[in-house]
Amino acid sequence: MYLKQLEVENFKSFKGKLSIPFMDGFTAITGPNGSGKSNVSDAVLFVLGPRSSKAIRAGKLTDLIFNGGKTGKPASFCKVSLIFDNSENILPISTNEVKLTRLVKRSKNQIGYSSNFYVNGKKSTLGDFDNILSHARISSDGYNIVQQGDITNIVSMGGVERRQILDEIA
Amino acid sequence: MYLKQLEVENFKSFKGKLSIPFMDGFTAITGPNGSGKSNVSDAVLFVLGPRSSKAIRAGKLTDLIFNGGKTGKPASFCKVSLIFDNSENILPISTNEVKLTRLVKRSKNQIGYSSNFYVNGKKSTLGDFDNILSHARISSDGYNIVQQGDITNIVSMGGVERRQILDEIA
Amino acid sequence: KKTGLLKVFDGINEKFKDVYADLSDGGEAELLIENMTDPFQGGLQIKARPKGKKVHRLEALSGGEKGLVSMSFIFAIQRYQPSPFYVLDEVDQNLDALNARNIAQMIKRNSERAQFLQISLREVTLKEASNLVGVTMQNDGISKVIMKVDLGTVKKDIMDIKDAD
Amino acid sequence: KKTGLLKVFDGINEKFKDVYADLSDGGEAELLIENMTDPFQGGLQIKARPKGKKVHRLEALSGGEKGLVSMSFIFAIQRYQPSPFYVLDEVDQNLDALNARNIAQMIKRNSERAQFLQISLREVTLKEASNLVGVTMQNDGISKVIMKVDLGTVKKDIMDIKDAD
Ligand SMILES: Nc1ncnc2c1ncn2[C@@H]1O[C@H](COP(=O)(O)OP(=O)(O)OP(=O)(O)O)[C@@H](O)[C@H]1O
Ligand SMILES: Nc1ncnc2c1ncn2[C@@H]1O[C@H](COP(=O)(O)OP(=O)(O)OP(=O)(O)O)[C@@H](O)[C@H]1O
Ligand SMILES: [Mg+2]
Ligand SMILES: [Mg+2]
Repeated sequence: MYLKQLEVENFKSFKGKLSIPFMDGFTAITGPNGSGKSNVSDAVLFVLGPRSSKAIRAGKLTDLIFNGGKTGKPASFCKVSLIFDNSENILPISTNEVKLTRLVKRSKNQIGYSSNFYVNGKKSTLGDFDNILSHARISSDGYNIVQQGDITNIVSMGGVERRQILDEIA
Repeated sequence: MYLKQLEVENFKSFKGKLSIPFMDGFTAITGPNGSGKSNVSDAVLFVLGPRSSKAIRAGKLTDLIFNGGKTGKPASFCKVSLIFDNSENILPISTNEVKLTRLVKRSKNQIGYSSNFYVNGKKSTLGDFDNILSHARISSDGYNIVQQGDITNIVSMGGVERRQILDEIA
Repeated sequence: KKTGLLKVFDGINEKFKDVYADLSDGGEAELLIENMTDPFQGGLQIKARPKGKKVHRLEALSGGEKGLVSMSFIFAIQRYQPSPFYVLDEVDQNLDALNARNIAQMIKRNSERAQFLQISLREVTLKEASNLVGVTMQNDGISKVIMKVDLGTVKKDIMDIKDAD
Repeated sequence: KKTGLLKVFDGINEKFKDVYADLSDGGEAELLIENMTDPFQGGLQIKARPKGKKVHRLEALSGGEKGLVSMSFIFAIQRYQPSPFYVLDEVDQNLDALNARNIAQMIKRNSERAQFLQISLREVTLKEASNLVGVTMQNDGISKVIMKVDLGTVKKDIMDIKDAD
């Protein structure tokens, strides 16, 4: 099982629809400062549903919607899909590929927003995602994703916080 | 005016007496992880007398005394001198060079310690150091010394703490 | 509950010792539960001794030495409870060229059992990867992704510096 | 007291705008006093807009973009109130090769008026310095200093990696 493709649409600095295929094994991602590398990691975390939006460097979820860049108009929604290869049937879904999608739409009144989850295109919930992903031991709070700067936290965090990482695993 | 020489004796990972001459202009310091580069910057900060020992990554001042390395015996004192070129008479001392020395000695009872300051070899105080160095606008709390990791603090610190940097200068 | 935590602790601690000894070329490290009678009342400590040094407080280690301890902890968790994919963002920021290469080589070995996406600015890391993806942005605030780049293209076109470090 | 702070603020803000525009090749940044009537009741904010982008909350900037803002703030203080010497420890840790070189080149220019000691692991920074000092340690926990090294020696002997990044 591996992450076969990442589809982003109007997510942070990604305008419009963009599909990024990934190979299995070891892929390095590089590019200049501010080009959007960490936004790729934020896109993955966005779908895995972190407990807090702070983890994806946003004050509120609508900060994640493409703001138009230098001259354009802000988009009205952002959408990210993770497409996993499921040929080994690790995920409890009977298809060869499993597509997990999260969509955040600004409300008409520009203040609120709606947040929806989909599995292979059918409406779902964050709870479902957690359940599906737990079969592959993927969690947004575990150490699957080490965000920029996190590396210095492991040594500097307190003993109790560090123990809680083990509690999660137990 | 510039820092002409740094003399360290049993300071952190520096065993015995070591004198490091510096040129004016731009000097880069490099070397493997854990080799002692940041200890050089700590040595400078040690003499400038930071408000807190946390700034030199020590629980207590005696943590700064060479611990003997892999197999040796811990030293009983550590001493650092900053030797400034004063040919332009910026510092209010009439010599061409000004040597500021700080010495920390473990007490006989191994628990306490004494901390002494010297100017050109004559006993002095931290207050004297502050006064002498303020003529050259050198201070341990200003931005003369940017420690490892500090660079990420400037943006992440709160507004009031950031304003206090300006208060210091005013 | 307590036996569950202690079982996880033993498993991860064993891997942590191995990984750190490997990455630090002979240093020693271990995890310690502060309160063995009631682990939930205390925390989890880390003790590390780089090769050729005395044991120190964790805070007294250098930036790069702390990075090695942290990566050992992460790899230990991954070995104890393997997951199919990982994303690591600039975990090599404080590592010297040798340590950065060692970490990248360990990731390369681990990538036979799991997928790794590593974001990095360091050439020594990019050299070890099997695949390379570039992310760029023109002056319009819009990110573009360039698939299948080679290292030469990265230095010239993406990082815009001819003799990059 | 208030006039003193506002005078310092104006002086540093002016330099901050210049330095950031220079380092970011055309971006805009400024300092803002939260409470102009009573500055001591509020804090000091930073607003920065990288070239080609909309203004963001400071937290939304990338790691390297934050590094550039921080260095601009430090250089602005140094220009407003020059001091004879500075020590900078791995300030280039999150910068890409181009930004790391730009910062090193600014330090080189500033080093005509003041002494700079910069600790760095990045070759692109080491190349800009006028003098190079190496710090090493054998397996005995004792630091040694090697004066006047050249870049070739650094890569081979000090950093112990033949084709370093
Ligand atoms: N909603 C949004 N709309 C448009 N752009 C956004 C949005 N949110 C964040 N950004 C932009 O994304 C950029 C940051 O990208 P990111 O953090 O991924 O950079 P990076 O490639 O990781 O850089 P570094 O190497 O410095 O870490 C910021 O400059 C910000 O302007
Ligand atoms: N009192 C002491 N006696 C002996 N060694 C000490 C003492 N205090 C600290 N050290 C050693 O100094 C080392 C750290 O050195 P330092 O932080 O200067 O490394 P560095 O060259 O900056 O590395 P990095 O590139 O990882 O930042 C630690 O490994 C620690 O063992
Ligand atoms: Mg980033
Ligand atoms: Mg260091």
